[in-house]
Amino acid sequence: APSDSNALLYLSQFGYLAPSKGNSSHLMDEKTYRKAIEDFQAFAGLEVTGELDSDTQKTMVLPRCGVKDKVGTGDNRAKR
Amino acid sequence: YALQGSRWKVKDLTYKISKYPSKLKRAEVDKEIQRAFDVWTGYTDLTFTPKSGQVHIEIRFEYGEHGDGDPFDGPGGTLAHAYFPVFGGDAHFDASEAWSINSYKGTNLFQVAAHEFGHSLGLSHSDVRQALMAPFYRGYDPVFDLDTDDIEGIQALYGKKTMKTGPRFGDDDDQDGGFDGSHDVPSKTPSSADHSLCDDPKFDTIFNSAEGYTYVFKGEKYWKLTENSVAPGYPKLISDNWIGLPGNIDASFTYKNGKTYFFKGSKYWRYKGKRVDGLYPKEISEGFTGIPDDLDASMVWSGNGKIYFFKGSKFWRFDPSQRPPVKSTYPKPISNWDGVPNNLNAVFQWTNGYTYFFKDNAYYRFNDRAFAVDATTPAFPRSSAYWWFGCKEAPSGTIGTSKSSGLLIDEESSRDNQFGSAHNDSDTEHYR
Repeated sequence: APSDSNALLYLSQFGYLAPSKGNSSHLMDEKTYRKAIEDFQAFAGLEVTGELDSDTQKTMVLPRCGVKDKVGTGDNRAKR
Repeated sequence: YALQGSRWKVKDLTYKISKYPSKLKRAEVDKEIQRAFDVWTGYTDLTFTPKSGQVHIEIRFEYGEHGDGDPFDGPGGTLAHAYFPVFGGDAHFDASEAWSINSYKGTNLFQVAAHEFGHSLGLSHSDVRQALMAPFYRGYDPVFDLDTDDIEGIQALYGKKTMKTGPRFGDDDDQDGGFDGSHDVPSKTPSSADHSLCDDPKFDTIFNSAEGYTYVFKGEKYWKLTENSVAPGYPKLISDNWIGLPGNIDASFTYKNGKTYFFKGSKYWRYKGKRVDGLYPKEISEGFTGIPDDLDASMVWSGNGKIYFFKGSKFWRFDPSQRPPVKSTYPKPISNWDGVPNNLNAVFQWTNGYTYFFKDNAYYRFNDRAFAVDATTPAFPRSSAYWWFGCKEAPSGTIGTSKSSGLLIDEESSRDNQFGSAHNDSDTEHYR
């Protein structure tokens, strides 16, 4: 199952979080992280808890397409 | 379903498989790839022909880093990815997967390829779990068929499959009972730019009829729209076809009861098709208590099925099932609709699921899921004349008339350049 850091990578890779810049460390508040998990859970048809629960972890390790779920994250399309 | 924002302009597409997987026979791979394309030809007029040399969609089975900045991760995880039409349409499959054919073992090539080609055609991931365009691998399905969600998505981009009986320029909207259900087949107007909307594209109101037609009203006249222009034989007089309805309408919408409402000044009219549906006009203050006179625009918003009215810098939400139908928290500022300007002329939801706001000679495409005007290229606002009315050259001073402007400024496009895809931009387009 993915750890929090792997979940962060997953959420960035598939467009739920803005990707971090280059080699800089990325400090993120919990609200942003929870919102990204909620968005992923809603998209994947899971119960929306905002927690990295076991269903969410299991879904994150499923084989999948490499195209982002949310194209354009980082611009204003994911603002709300 | 979700649309990325670009599609192929041509419907006869070509492809080639440049690199094959090592453990499958080439002939079997060829067959599975063609089957995967056939999934999409079953519901549209698209065709896919294998060809050597320069093609629209190039298919490769690659290991790890393969030149596009999006490396594969070995067995499991990411299985494949594909580029949207405006980024080339190519599809890459992770060669380290155990690709299989007609088998529950391994990773079923047909399933993954059909999904990836959805991206190559302009579909993004769907949040409908049973849809092919859902992002997660669904395994082998011996009786596979597209989900309704996938069908609606691909037909929003390329239209429904037609019977090949020659060009159809028919215009049956003015004959009661003449509707044959195939009205939304894209038709080409012989001289699409020959109409007055090109000279002055600002109009009064736009709506979809219950029968699925899109109409634009301006002054005393109206036009029926096709997929990319206006239908031949227009404009016509509003008074000739909507008997009793005046010109210079302020706002309109078609509600889920199939009836169309028109607003002008302090009054409104209700029509069923083109027949007035009772004794009209009536006072807005009586039928739509809480809504002001002299509206700018109105619509039924897909986000919640409620009716929205716009005037100046404010909007009102009207819910006929509630008492009062307008909550005391309204009106609210239009700025709540991220990116939408004040003093609108018209608004409606088109058949592709997007909500479109019109002001002066330009329009804004609103993404209901993101609740903001789409950030895409060309940027919004775009020229209504060019994108909606088929005018070859938009009047000077309008914006967004270049269908390829801005393509080289974003990350995905630069990745495509690194990869060196032999992609012909003239075969793709951003759509309205």
